[in-house]
Amino acid sequence: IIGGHIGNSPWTVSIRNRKGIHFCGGSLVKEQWVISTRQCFSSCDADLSGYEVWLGTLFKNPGPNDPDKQAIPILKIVCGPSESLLVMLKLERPAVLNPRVELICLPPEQYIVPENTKCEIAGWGETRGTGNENMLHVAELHVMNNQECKVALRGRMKESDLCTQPLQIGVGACEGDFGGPLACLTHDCWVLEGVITPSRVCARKDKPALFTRVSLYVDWINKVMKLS
Amino acid sequence: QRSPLNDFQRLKATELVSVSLQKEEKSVGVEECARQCTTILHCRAFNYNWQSHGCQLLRLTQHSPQTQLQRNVHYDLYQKKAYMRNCIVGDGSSYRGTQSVTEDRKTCQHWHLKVPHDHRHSPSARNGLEENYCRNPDNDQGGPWCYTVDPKIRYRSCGIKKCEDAECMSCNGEDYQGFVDHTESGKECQCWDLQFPHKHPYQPNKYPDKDLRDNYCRNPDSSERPWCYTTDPATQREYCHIQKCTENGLRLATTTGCFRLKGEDYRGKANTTSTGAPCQRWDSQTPHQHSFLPEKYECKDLKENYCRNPDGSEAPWCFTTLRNLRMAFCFQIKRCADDVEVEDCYYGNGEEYQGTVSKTRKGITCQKWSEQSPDKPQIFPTIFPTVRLEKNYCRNPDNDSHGPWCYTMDPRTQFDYCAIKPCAGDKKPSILLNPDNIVFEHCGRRDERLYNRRSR
Repeated sequence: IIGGHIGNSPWTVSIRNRKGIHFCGGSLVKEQWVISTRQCFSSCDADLSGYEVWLGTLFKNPGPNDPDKQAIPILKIVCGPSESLLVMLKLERPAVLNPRVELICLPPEQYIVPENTKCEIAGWGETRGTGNENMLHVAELHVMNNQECKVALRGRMKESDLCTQPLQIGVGACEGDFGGPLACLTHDCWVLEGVITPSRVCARKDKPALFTRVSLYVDWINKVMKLS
Repeated sequence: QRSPLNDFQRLKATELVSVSLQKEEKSVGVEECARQCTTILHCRAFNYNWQSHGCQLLRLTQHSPQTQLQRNVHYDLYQKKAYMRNCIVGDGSSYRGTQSVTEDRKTCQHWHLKVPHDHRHSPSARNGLEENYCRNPDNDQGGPWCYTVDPKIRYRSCGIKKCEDAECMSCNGEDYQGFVDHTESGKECQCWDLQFPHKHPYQPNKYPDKDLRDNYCRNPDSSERPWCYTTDPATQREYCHIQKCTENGLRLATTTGCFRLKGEDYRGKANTTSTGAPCQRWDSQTPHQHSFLPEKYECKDLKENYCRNPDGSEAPWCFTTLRNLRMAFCFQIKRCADDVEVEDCYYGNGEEYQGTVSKTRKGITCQKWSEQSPDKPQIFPTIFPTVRLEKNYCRNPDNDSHGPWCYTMDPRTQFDYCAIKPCAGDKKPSILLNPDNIVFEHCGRRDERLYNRRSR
């Protein structure tokens, strides 16, 4: 995260490859389910044995005896509707919820987050010199109206995208944050309104940032959790 | 530090059974079981029961008559390498394989026979002269040999190759599956499933596609060549000497504009990371030093500063020209569409779809709605009598907004959307709603003081 601060995001998870190296983020939506982005994975039926999700720690490389860290192997991957670029990861066992590991809410189906709603992105990605590379960083963003966003991006957005307002200073997601949450505050609860997707410049000044709009896929998310 | 298990090949979840075998198991550790088998001359293998820690020493191997491999999740079968390898180590005097023809295809004479050729080699348990198998009882430099059944030809070499020559490696040997178990300096390799003398991350169950069997040289991390951890506590890992194939092996069909799977076949010209950081040239060592030299990775096409995946990472990547960012993925390169071509279309959400498409967007055949396997449907014809859930046709009984779907015949994919697209001109009305009353339960709350307390 560029231009953020060290913070607490108990639903943000770190996805690790077989060498234990962080490569993407994700969000815990149920004790045994994480949402992330398709680009982080090789295929919709990838063999993810040896891949893990780490939760409960603020550190990118926690010590071996970090009492808060939960490392849970990934059991399977399920790809979302083709245009969504979302994936759901089923964990081998449920995460244990505690003050450091919490579920993020899912938005109601088809819900539009009101303009100016306060949101956060979180991740262990690059800070490009704006923070501590070993700590989870969080940055605040605000939702932008889709029509205005379309104008600002000269039409390069879909209805299934969600925009946040541009800032004059560089604040935004960067390498390693992909798949992580755009969490927005509604009625005192943090809701997964967007997923950080790749192919965006890190924290571009004066340009809206784009995310996958999760509310369009909530029916799919619930169906996967119910049927799998 | 050497484990006695190094002398054995392990077959997981397998038990060797034979009518002539009585099931006598002694309860000892697996290493002790291996040690006992190594010291007993007649012992060729052992079944190990992980549940009861039962050790059953065997005079037989899977190549012995009237034996059978049986799947049993509680057991592993360990067989002495000398009986299992089809290549030789050194002069091959330890070879106990079952080849019984010479290199010019003459059948071998049984060792206990003296005709057509009389000889002085008497079979014993120690010299392993059994049946008419090729052996090297006199340490011949030419390797295992035998007397032939042809009266005019007394003996011939069997032409069994040394393990380092028996199987060559292409590219960097990532797909090498041969039997070399010593490093180029002659050190014995450590078994991949052991964590001593060297602790390491390459546990075989984490890398099912890397064939990390026993203590054979492998290349799970895209090093220059196959390697192994050694049994010498002072030497963590070393390369192995393995013959290079003259041809570069089967090359991947390459892609340029998009990438498939992990993008190891991507040969396009993208040269920035997802967020626009410029890539460092592969033939440069600044600002980041690295071992991916183009000349050492011939098959990986490490040209210019293009995004590539020479090490089986998640996607094409590169070292960047930014000093504080060593490497990053090029996730902006599009994935090649892996969906199959669609054959039909639907209106709305496809809840009225009555067509006969019966495969998913990935090409997997649909399961019949009335069947109970491989998936046990929670949606079936009697629950939705108004929807014609016929055969295995794609339908949308639950009005899924993403279109018709089906349960699939692939046990790993419970359900998926079908190879059908919305009909042209069928523009869905804007569906974004703005509900007034939203209630969330048991989610999205955090202790805002938690981090502040820690920072203090």
